[in-house]
Amino acid sequence: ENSLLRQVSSLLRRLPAIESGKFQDDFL
Amino acid sequence: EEQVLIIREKLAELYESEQQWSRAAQMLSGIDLDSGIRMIDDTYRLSKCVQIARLYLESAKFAAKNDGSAGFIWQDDDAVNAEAFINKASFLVSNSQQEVLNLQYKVCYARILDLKRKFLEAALRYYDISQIEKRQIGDEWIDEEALQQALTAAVTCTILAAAGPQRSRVLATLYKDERCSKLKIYPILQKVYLERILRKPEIDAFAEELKAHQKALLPDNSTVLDRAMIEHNLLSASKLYTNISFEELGTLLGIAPQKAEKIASRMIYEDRMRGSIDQVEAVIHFEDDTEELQQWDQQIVGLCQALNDVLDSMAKKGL
Amino acid sequence: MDIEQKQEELIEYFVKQAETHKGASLANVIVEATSHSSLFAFSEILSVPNIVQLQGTEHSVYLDMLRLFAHGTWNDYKSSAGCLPQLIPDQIRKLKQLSVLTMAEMNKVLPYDQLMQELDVSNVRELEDFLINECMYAGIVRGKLDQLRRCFEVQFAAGRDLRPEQLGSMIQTLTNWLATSDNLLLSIQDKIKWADTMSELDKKHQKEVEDRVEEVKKSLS
Repeated sequence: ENSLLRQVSSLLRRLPAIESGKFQDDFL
Repeated sequence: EEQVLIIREKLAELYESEQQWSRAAQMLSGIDLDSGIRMIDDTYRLSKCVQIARLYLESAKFAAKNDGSAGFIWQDDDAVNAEAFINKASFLVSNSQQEVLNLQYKVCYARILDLKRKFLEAALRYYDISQIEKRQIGDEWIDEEALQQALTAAVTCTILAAAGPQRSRVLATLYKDERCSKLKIYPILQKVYLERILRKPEIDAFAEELKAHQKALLPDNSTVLDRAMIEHNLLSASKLYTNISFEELGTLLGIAPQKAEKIASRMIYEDRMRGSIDQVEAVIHFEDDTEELQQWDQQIVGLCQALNDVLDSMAKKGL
Repeated sequence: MDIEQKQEELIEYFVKQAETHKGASLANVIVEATSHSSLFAFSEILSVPNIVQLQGTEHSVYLDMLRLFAHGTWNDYKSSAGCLPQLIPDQIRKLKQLSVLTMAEMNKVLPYDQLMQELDVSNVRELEDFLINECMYAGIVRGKLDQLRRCFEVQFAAGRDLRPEQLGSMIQTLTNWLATSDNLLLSIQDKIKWADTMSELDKKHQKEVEDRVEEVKKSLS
């Protein structure tokens, strides 16, 4: 199922959900 | 008074037939609608106020067609007079059962707000008019064309209104109204709703459809359209950029960097855009409305949604 | 509506076209598919028997072209332009769009310099206009342009066709994600247990203190 594979591939690229410096400060 | 009234109405009729709208309006304005001597019922008063306002509007529209080309804004007495009489009518319309008159009042009011560049209020009234269900009111037929015009006017005024949360709400209402998808103006409505940057060819095509007063110059020598488009594009850019130099922003918006900075600072000050300006670096930093942690949550929600979509697709395909 | 849903019908259409055409007309189908502004997926078309049978024929260059659009980039095209048909502007734009997707597969932060090199673009304005009009507004990526750091931060990128060798790393990533999620759930459950225990202890302690207070009151009275 190529379409599914493309969707999963796109999904995985959304990880990590956020990685900005500002987020680290807020998260801590 | 009775004779005077008859003569005035006859004279106004003649001026109107010669398209001397302002003189016809002035002639009727001389009728003393609040006279204590004669009994005048509210319906007559309302019909006269609406008629006078419509005549002043016709005159203002006519003047705009001529003055507008001179490129100067005109604070035309006609628009002011029209508003004065429509305000008088506002006190009378709530008790009126005359559907035709009420509709004329609504149209008049919307056009006056439009003329006075109170675009968002005008858009809401045009939209209200476009939703009329009846196709015959009194002996007047309401055809689809008229409703489409009202809808188009609503879209146009919303696009011309100052960018901000209120305008976004009206844009969403119009974009979701499937009647709009059939309008010639729909492509630009879609881009404005999706907060996409509008390029010069699209703006020029939209300008072709505007009325004279909507292309009139503001005191700072820019047009209403310029201001609306620059503010819209600035907001759209704020969705695409974390930060941008004023040099590049000016290029993107098609204006001088200094002007871009001035408009941006005003929008930030008026809380219609989130951001900060570093004048030393000549850079504007856009801020997201949502805090980082909330953005994190939103990204995770999006991720889980996408995961669900994949699982749904797999289920659909029997995997 | 996301990009996969948008292009589903297009894929079906071009697969049918590929199944009902042969030879030179099949080459036209390939050019049409690789020019279409809303199509970014080509694996399904590549697996149609008629397409596979182009191998070794005078039209095999079109099979190579389709493979390029399924997995290749603009740089790949430039390095083998001699043995591929000349691309038309719509195809060039699409291949550059696909190149952005390939870059987004590796990183979530794409430096302008790398993008400009990859896309043959000479200035920032041109690069940003391409990313805005042809990528973000086309719905294949979502992200933010950062002029100060000269980079494009990708929040979402549509998936390109996968090469067979990518499957392994995808499964590995999914396995890691699953393990991380399981651990996260476990640690959340531990935290909940810890919180429950602590609240029990607090309640018990509070009760003891209250009893003690009562005792003292009684003894005083």
